[in-house]
Amino acid sequence: MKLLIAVVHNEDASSTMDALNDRGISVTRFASSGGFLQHKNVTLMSGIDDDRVEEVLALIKENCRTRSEFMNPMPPLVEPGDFFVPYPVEVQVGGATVFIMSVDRFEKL
Amino acid sequence: MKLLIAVVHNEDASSTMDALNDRGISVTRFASSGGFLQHKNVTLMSGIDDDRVEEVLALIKENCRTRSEFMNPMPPLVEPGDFFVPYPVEVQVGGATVFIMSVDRFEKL
Amino acid sequence: MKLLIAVVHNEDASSTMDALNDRGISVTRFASSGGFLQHKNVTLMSGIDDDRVEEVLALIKENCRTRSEFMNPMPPLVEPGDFFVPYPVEVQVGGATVFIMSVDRFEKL
Ligand SMILES: Nc1ncnc2c1ncn2[C@@H]1O[C@@H]2COP(=O)(O)O[C@H]3[C@@H](O)[C@H](n4cnc5c(N)ncnc54)O[C@@H]3COP(=O)(O)O[C@H]2[C@H]1O
Ligand SMILES: Nc1ncnc2c1ncn2[C@@H]1O[C@@H]2COP(=O)(O)O[C@H]3[C@@H](O)[C@H](n4cnc5c(N)ncnc54)O[C@@H]3COP(=O)(O)O[C@H]2[C@H]1O
Ligand SMILES: Nc1ncnc2c1ncn2[C@@H]1O[C@@H]2COP(=O)(O)O[C@H]3[C@@H](O)[C@H](n4cnc5c(N)ncnc54)O[C@@H]3COP(=O)(O)O[C@H]2[C@H]1O
Repeated sequence: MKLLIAVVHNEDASSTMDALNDRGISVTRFASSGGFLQHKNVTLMSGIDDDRVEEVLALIKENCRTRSEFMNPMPPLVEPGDFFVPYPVEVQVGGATVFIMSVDRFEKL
Repeated sequence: MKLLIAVVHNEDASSTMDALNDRGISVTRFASSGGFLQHKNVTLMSGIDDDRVEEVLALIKENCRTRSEFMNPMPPLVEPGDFFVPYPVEVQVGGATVFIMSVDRFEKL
Repeated sequence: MKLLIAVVHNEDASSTMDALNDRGISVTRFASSGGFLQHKNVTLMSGIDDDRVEEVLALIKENCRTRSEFMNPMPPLVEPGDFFVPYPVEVQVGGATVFIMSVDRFEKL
């Protein structure tokens, strides 16, 4: 068994979970947030059979897409009387960031 | 060292954590939710010595039990004038779903 | 690649994440809580190249420090008429508890 951990965008989380559940793949969802943008996102955790990894990655790819988000840059130190108008900076946030690890033992108690 | 990750029912979380703590086993708790029922549950994470895995699994089994939960099925597409009365469907939710993984390195900084 | 999971104190989380981000190390943050003190804490998750583990551990050590927290001991069973004044017990909470695991596969979808 493998443990798959995927950080996905808020807006893609539900459709991704539904797509996995429709194929009998169980998922647990966690609220999380990113370090760079400090925006909320979602982390999905799923224990899957080794031979279903490709199928699960394809489902995640279909349901998660890249989006643009805007962040306000930190204002630089300005001279008194100067004006600083922050133009929001556009940042691309990927579809999904996925880690796959080996599970030594799986139990349903 | 092993990292144990257990998804348990809300109502079993506190007694399970207390049972582990009473034996000097540290645990960290996360709010989570299931993909199928969309109900809140709890995920416990505990780094444990290899030789205590059986003891910890026995403690989790003692403190987590199977429960019935009800979910409302999605209404089918009905003809105008037809009536659909959703009977809640009973779903068994297990005691605990447990993943055990190897830890390459453990540090207390 | 390694997956690093660090349980840190609430007050150290933001400075730790900023220190990692400043060096281009991505981090995802989860709200969590400890089993013993039942206080809120933060769990950080970061997928890092094998050759940056020492650098990341040093950054965490610099930004997380040991603190004292107080917990109210459980009152013992007292005889009627007796008085029990709980003196808060001081507990040391470490800087960071860190687990490092191997990642079989990493994907950006
Ligand atoms: N130091 C930096 N300089 C410039 N741009 C930066 C940057 N750090 C991040 N970004 C950009 O900002 C987006 C959001 O990052 P954030 O850390 O908020 O949110 C991240 C984080 O929560 C998680 N994540 C990504 N890589 C990770 C890793 N190696 N370990 C743990 N979490 C990761 O996935 C979310 C989306 O990541 P994604 O790469 O698609 O998208 C990232 C990336 O395009
Ligand atoms: N391999 C895995 N990877 C990650 N997390 C896992 C997992 N297996 C279980 N979980 C987590 O444990 C919770 C309870 O699962 P359990 O199998 O006992 O109890 C399940 C199961 O009896 C049933 N169920 C789940 N998926 C189903 C499906 N596709 N068809 C029919 N019944 C399903 O509904 C109950 C609640 O499921 P829910 O998803 O809400 O909540 C799940 C999920 O959060
Ligand atoms: N092996 C492990 N697996 C998973 N998570 C782990 C872990 N070791 C530590 N943690 C997490 O890190 C937090 C701080 O642990 P620390 O050992 O620095 O600081 C601890 C420790 O000094 C003390 N402590 C914990 N359990 C104890 C016990 N059974 N008896 C006496 N003192 C205890 O209380 C402090 C707070 O503990 P708390 O449980 O509230 O919160 C813990 C827990 O959330």
